[in-house]
Amino acid sequence: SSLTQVVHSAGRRFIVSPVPESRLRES
Amino acid sequence: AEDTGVRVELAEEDHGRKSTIALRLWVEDPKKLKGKPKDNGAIEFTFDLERETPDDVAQEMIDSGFFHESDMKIVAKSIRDRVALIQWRRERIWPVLQ
Repeated sequence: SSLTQVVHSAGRRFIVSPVPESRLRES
Repeated sequence: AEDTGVRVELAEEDHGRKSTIALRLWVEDPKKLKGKPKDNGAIEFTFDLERETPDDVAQEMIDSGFFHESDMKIVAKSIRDRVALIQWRRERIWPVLQ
């Protein structure tokens, strides 16, 4: 799976990963 | 908690001992947001229950381009609701540790 890491200038790290289809609400 | 269209959950099991917890946030219903979120990813981050506020994190997510500025309140509220639930649960399950 692909992970993206974003570090804010204040130092907090955000790690972004794909949301499993089962966790997404159907519209 | 109110359905904000933004889901926040614990990203790890909470044992009530650490002030810093790992959370995961994702958009369940983009129609509830004013701006377009960056993508469909789940954003994992740590949050210090004693030193930080949900508004701090929401602002940093906006600064980082995940959400539009106009969605600051909805993102902050989603985090705040989850944090309140975690704190409430900690006080009930591990009152001695608090």
